[in-house]
Amino acid sequence: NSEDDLHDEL
Amino acid sequence: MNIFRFAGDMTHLISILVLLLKIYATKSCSGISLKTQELYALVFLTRYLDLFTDFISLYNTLMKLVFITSSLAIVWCMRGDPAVRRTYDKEIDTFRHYFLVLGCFVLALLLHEKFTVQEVLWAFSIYLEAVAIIPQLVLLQRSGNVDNLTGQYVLFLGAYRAFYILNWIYRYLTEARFTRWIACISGLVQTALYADFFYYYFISWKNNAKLKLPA
Repeated sequence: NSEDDLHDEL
Repeated sequence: MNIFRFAGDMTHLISILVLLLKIYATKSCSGISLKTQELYALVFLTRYLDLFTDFISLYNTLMKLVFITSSLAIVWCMRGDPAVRRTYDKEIDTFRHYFLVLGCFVLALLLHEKFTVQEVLWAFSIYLEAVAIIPQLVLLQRSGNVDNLTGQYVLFLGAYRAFYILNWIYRYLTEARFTRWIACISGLVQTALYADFFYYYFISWKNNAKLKLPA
């Protein structure tokens, strides 16, 4: 899902 | 978000504040590698391309803006401000960092999450950040004496990715499908590069002596 695709870390 | 990652981000922020303090308070950038600062500016510019397309959180967006503007401000100041520019160790900051950029770009073309512009540049920024400190460490070895603020800058910079490693371990243990091999392995290489600096920093702290890196 899109959540995993995003790089949520800096 | 977990405490390790938050501690890592705060440590990273502190390292940048210490560097800004050193440059603006002492009006000097002696001991600071302009090449490393240029590499960091490139790291943030290529990593945060999603700044305007993917909104993660206010914190995430704010920190990205802080990292991009501060790294550009430092490069601009070291290149542009006459007073600071005069103190730049031009003759010993000679590491050919273009090879680092080229090598990381080729590696990113080979190893990435997805073959898209954004993902290849993201992987490039991860690899480049791992080696960006090399010109700075080389400069410190050549310059011999390291002033306190510069030493603290490099110490916090090295410590931040160590916190991220704890963050990845934590997320791996607590989240079902958490695998970030590119960031994890690069982060381990990045932190390992600071190993000898950490060692000499600890020795100088223990003996209450001036920090000196062996040539």
